[in-house]
Amino acid sequence: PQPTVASHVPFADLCSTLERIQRSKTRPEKVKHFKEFLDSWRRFHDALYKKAAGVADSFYPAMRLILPQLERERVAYGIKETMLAKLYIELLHLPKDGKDAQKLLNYRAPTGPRGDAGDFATVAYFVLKQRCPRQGCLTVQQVNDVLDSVASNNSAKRKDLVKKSLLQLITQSSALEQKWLIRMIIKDLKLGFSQQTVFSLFHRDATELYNVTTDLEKVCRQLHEPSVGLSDISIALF
Amino acid sequence: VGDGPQWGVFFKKAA
Repeated sequence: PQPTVASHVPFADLCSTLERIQRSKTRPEKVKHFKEFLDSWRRFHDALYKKAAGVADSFYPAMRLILPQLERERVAYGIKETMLAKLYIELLHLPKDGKDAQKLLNYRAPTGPRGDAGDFATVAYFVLKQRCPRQGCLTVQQVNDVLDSVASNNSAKRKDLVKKSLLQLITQSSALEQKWLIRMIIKDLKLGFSQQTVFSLFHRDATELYNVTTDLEKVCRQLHEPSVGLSDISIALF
Repeated sequence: VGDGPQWGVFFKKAA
């Protein structure tokens, strides 16, 4: 099978983009960082497929990670903060009563001056920073593949396999990547950037098509070309 | 590293 765009894009590049969006104070800055990533993806797509007809590959593998709350293809992960905390404690061999284990388990408690109380992903980031690889090695496609197996093993009630998949993600990712992975799994990215904004930057007709179909994959595939609008594809639709 | 396009050429990492 032809390698997809997602199989070429390091997950780290998506995460650094999300980090920049989140850190930006102004809307134009946030927009700029998102557009840079999206435009690179589209240009790379053009170079990879050379405008071949009938290409199903699209921005979808990234979009479903950017808007995890709209995920429909994957069933629930069955994972919340407490389970992740226990998993990290086990994996990192943290003493159960030690400072870091307690930080993870009591992530809601107000802590220091960082103002990260209540945000498990940020608490985990500071615990993980000293303890995991500087650089991750996963691509966007690999992350989606592992999340697929987390979801399907969860629905098959194979907790051992869910854990195995999560370990795979954790051992191959940097602390920054894990912070974003956690947010994707919890399905709250905290970007300060609405779903509406993401859609409108992707394509002028994206919100409309999403409202009709609630199908993120279809939105990404059919509106891949910014110059091709809903009126052009509606003949095929209806 | 093959003959195909390289992602790194398309996406410039911010300094």
